[in-house]
Amino acid sequence: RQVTVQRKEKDFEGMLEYYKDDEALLVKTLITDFKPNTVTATVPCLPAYILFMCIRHADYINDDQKVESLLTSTINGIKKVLKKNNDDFEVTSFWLANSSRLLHCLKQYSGDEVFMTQNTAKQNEHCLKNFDLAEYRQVLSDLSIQIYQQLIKVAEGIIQPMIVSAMLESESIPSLAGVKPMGYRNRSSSMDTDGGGPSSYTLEALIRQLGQFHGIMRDQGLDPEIVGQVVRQLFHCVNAVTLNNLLLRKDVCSWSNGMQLRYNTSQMEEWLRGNNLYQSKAAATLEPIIQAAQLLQVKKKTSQDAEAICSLCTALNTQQIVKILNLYTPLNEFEERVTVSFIRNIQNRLQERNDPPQLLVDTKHTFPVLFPYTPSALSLETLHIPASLGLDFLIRV
Amino acid sequence: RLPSRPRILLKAPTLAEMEEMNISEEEESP
Repeated sequence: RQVTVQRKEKDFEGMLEYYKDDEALLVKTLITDFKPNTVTATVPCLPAYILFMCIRHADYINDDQKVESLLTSTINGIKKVLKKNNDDFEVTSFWLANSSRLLHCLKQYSGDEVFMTQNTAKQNEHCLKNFDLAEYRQVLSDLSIQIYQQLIKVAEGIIQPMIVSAMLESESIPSLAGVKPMGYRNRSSSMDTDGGGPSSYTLEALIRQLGQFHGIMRDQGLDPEIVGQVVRQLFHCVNAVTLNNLLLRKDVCSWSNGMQLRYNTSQMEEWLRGNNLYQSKAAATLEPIIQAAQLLQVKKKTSQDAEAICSLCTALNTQQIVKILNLYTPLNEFEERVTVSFIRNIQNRLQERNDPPQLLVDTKHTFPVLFPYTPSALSLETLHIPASLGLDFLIRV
Repeated sequence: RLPSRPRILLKAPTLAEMEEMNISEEEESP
């Protein structure tokens, strides 16, 4: 079985044969004991392709039990890894990429014509011959959703403690440093001289963290559509936590903080553009805090000002607009507070909107996740398995 | 291309059922 005969690639059929007794070893080597960083220099989602090539061989020899057993062990193995690494972004992202890739493979090689339109002739030859795995596709889709939810939970847990200080408290515009509303100057300056406690994250640190998440997901070959959905969900979290704090804290409702917040949101938008994520709908989730920042900056005196505010603040509800106007704190003795009659004017204008009464944003709101079908251009017969993976018990067929 | 012959549908348990089976298997093993 260990005799290796040099064969040309065209002789391979893109399948991997294994002995039934080796199934547990396969799952242990490729899933439960697997370290994602051992395959950084190979084809993205290598474990998914290897598993699929094993499934193909079991299908080819018409062994339904072997197919079912491998798929069940694979799914249970992935669940086990996720449970053990439930706070690890890299491992969770890796298995999201691989389960969704395995799901795509089960579709691409199912023999269903809807999934074959982009296949090469060779890929069509590699379609499953004997079994319809539609029910297992459903299980893998459910599993992928579970992994996605875990990934969001892990990422949110990392960025949540950074959001308030990065978006509302750190001073990323140098010229604005020290310009704070009356009576709040000390709070910020004492934080700066602390030398950075656990709560003093800068905007740069938050963006760097988002960059790390993005880099990991991209390098692991997670579908760009899924990456976009993760980023959108994290941007929703940034928006919700920032806005909720703004709505409860008088000290951040000032003209200069509006300027700071507008700058910070523009940096976030810039990050999306720089990473080709602007189409991901993530930018739209920032609209409420962009409008809140503008609301802090615009004039709030005349009836025309009231009209302008109402047409500007479409992503904030009446309660939120009124609350920000009430909290607005003048920067110095030359600036006036927002008058009661101005706020009434706004309320009258917004009456017809019938906005919901909730003041705070639901930070836990989750957008429904979708895994659009993404076939691969890879030819299975060309797949190279590095010897370092310790899978020499698999026989290329 | 020749039309392929119909494939046999392999019935799969749900994700939750798979987990239950897995747990009971682990309990049985020493």
